[in-house]
Amino acid sequence: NTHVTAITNQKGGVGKTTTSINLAAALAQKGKKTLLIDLDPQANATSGLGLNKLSDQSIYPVLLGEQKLVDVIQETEVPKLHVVSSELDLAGAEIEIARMDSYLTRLKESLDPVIAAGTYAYIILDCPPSLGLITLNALTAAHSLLVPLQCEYYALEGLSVIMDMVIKVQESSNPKIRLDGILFTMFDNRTNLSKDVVEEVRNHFQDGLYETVIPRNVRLSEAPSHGESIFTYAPASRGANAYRDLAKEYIRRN
Amino acid sequence: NTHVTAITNQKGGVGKTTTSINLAAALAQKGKKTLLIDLDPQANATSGLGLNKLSDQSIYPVLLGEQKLVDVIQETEVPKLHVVSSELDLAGAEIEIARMDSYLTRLKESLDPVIAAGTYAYIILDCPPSLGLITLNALTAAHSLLVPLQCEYYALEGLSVIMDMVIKVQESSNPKIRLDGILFTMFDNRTNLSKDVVEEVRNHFQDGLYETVIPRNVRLSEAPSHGESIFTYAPASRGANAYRDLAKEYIRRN
Ligand SMILES: Nc1ncnc2c1ncn2[C@@H]1O[C@H](COP(=O)(O)OP(=O)(O)OP(=O)(O)O)[C@@H](O)[C@H]1O
Ligand SMILES: Nc1ncnc2c1ncn2[C@@H]1O[C@H](COP(=O)(O)OP(=O)(O)OP(=O)(O)O)[C@@H](O)[C@H]1O
Ligand SMILES: [Mg+2]
Ligand SMILES: [Mg+2]
Repeated sequence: NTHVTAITNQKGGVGKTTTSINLAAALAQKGKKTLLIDLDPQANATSGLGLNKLSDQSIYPVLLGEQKLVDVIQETEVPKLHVVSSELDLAGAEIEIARMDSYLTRLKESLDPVIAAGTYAYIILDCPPSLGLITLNALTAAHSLLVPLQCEYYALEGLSVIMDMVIKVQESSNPKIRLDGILFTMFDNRTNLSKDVVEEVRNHFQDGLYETVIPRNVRLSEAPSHGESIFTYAPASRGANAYRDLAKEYIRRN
Repeated sequence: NTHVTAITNQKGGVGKTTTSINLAAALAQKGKKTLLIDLDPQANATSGLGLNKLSDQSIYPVLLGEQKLVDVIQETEVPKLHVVSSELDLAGAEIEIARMDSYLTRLKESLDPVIAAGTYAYIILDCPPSLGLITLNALTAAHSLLVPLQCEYYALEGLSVIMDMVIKVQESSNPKIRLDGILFTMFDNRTNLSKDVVEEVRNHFQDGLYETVIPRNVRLSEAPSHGESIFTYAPASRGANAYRDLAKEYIRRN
């Protein structure tokens, strides 16, 4: 059985890519075969794992029906972790996909054969900072959704927007999608702001919150410049420990 | 004469809204009548100044030609600072605008009467984290572009993307647009990463860099939850001083 999770939040810079890379790498380290798909034209998950942004070997031609997903899967230095990269041209895909009949199910249709083959225990989808057609394709293809929430005011304000969007997707293109959890990221225990945001969210969402909280940790922001996950770059760091805890909790939930 | 600047960077969470609000407020404090236009469906610049997200009184109906810009301008608690708010429905505008002949000049056409009236010294455009049609409208309407650059690896990686986009806009819909400057944001002098990013950018872009560097300062992230600019919320903070310096430098350049 393959479980597909979309890592989504339309607010920018909240830790979607950092969570996608390090959760996927942690799952692979625990022996779970994992596929990470980079759905952001910025291609940060691609470069963050040291891969090249290859044109025509990315998710872009797959969404247009020109390539099969299985033909663009790349191995990484991490055993059991595979990646489908992104490229800049993906930004133009939204206007191209909008014209197709199956504009919401392009990703789901390309994933179905890979899911049927049962190659992977988990598929992680890194989404761009918007609620456009690429993110809607991810929410239509996913079984669950993990929402990284930066412990800041604007991120808190945007939480209701993504929650409303999930309800709309449940009522239309994907009745099965459920909230996997809200994950606090960049938590800084020296600031009241972080504590206030966590307290406010805990009051509103009794369940649906991950117990693991990801601290602000400079090692996490240094790792991508070396093209490595946190487990290769700084395995003993607070960031690495937090993402290991997250993977344990994620496996228990899924 | 009215000078229009777009605050743009497709990377999420780099300080576009924080810079838009605090630069606009600092210019108003220096006696320059300033209009801030929130072009992001997240409407962070709107709530960050304590304004409501009013449907049909935002930039959204203006881009569709249903309202005049002058009819949706709101005053703020800051004298000489006016705002045009945003709303969530703006996210759907890209698909609607794409079908219009003047899909690149919707904003420019709505700004022209306000510029002709000469009411404002400066107009600041806060852009969403993408290079879609809303941002392209901003780059087509603007005289210059200010690029906030978070001192982190992914933000550095994305810099060439926005620079390439500006060249394309200069060659097509707006030959007059020029780079106003790159502004370092969230600089943390305790980390090597910040210093490395600044050094690398300074090597590549000898000119075109603001001398002012915005430090990471928690007061800047607390201010929006009070609906105030940094000058009202924490006027003696390092964040307030940095944005005052920025305004001085901005006025010298424009
Ligand atoms: N826990 C953390 N501690 C310190 N830095 C972090 C942490 N998580 C992420 N970062 C850094 O913060 C920045 C934003 O994170 P990231 O790029 O993962 O967010 P994102 O939501 O994917 O952004 P976008 O909206 O642009 O896709 C990056 O430079 C990243 O390295
Ligand atoms: N210099 C700073 N010091 C500390 N926090 C900051 C600073 N600048 C911005 N922030 C905080 O960092 C977060 C991201 O900033 P902001 O929302 O302004 O970026 P943005 O580029 O507008 O994001 P988006 O891509 O979602 O539009 C916000 O929570 C903001 O309060
Ligand atoms: Mg990302
Ligand atoms: Mg913003």
